[in-house]
Amino acid sequence: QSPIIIVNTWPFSNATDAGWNVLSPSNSTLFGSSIDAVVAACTNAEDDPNIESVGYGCSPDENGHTLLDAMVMDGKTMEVGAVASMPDIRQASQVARDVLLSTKHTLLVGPLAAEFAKSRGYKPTSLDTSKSHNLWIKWQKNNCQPNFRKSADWVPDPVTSCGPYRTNVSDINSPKLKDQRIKKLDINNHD
Amino acid sequence: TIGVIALDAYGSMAVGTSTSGSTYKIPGRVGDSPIPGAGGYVVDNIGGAVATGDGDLMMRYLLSFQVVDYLRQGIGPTEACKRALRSVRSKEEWYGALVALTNRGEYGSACVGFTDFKYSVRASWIGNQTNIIAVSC
Repeated sequence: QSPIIIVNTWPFSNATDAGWNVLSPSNSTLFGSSIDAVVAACTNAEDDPNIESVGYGCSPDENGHTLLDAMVMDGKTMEVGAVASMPDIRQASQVARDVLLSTKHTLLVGPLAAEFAKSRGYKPTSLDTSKSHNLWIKWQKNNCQPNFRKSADWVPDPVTSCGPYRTNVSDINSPKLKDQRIKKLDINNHD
Repeated sequence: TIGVIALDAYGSMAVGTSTSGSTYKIPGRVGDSPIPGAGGYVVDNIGGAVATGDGDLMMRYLLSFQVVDYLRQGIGPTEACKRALRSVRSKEEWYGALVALTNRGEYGSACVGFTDFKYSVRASWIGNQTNIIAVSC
């Protein structure tokens, strides 16, 4: 038997314990898999309303909505399943495991990742809560600060004002924007 | 973000990550968590690593992949995390942490920027309860 161990990037004891209980269940002699253990730990964190960087009801974007990212990697097969920017489905890591186990793909994104989840039986539920809504309102009242947009590229100035934002036309002939347009014209420049 | 690495009784390893991302991000933004090699990476007969922090910056360096590659060279988990973090070039102060676990059950971590970074570990040989480990960044 290999040594059994689980490590978690944060001191979320309940999440670590949830994973441990899969690896070494107290009421069974059957040991669980590492994949199920990491998913159990992540699921525990996704369900915990006190953890503010994981799961529903936190980290609203500029539009006030919560979207989830998750990934599961199997070190034996080197298979990966992941979802990104996924709305409406709370069990992000479980959906990532479904991508890994039931498809030949690696990463599904956006509303179509949620559609995939629904096709696997997950029930859609809003990821927004009164807590995340209040965070967003507070951000708006603070002139939308902090803000991830670079100041010179937008009108109105995102350092001082909320959107909607549009391209700063006076900056359009800057070398950087010229370069970007040239790159976009390259028909071979895609994934 | 939560990043988890597990080594099971059959010697298999996995990593998992989950996050709601940066608060007030531009809609459509995706960070490092769901990107293999960035938010997490694992190879059964070597070990695994997971990352947390500024995903926009960290994902450009594939830090979890770097850590596992250092483990492959025989470097210990703490030193592997430190070396990977050193590869990040940033003019501004930034926040990031890496946690690593080898296939022999050795674990370690390193961080940048955080005043109080702690991670958690549970194994039968360390008291059979979750241990919280503080790391000096």
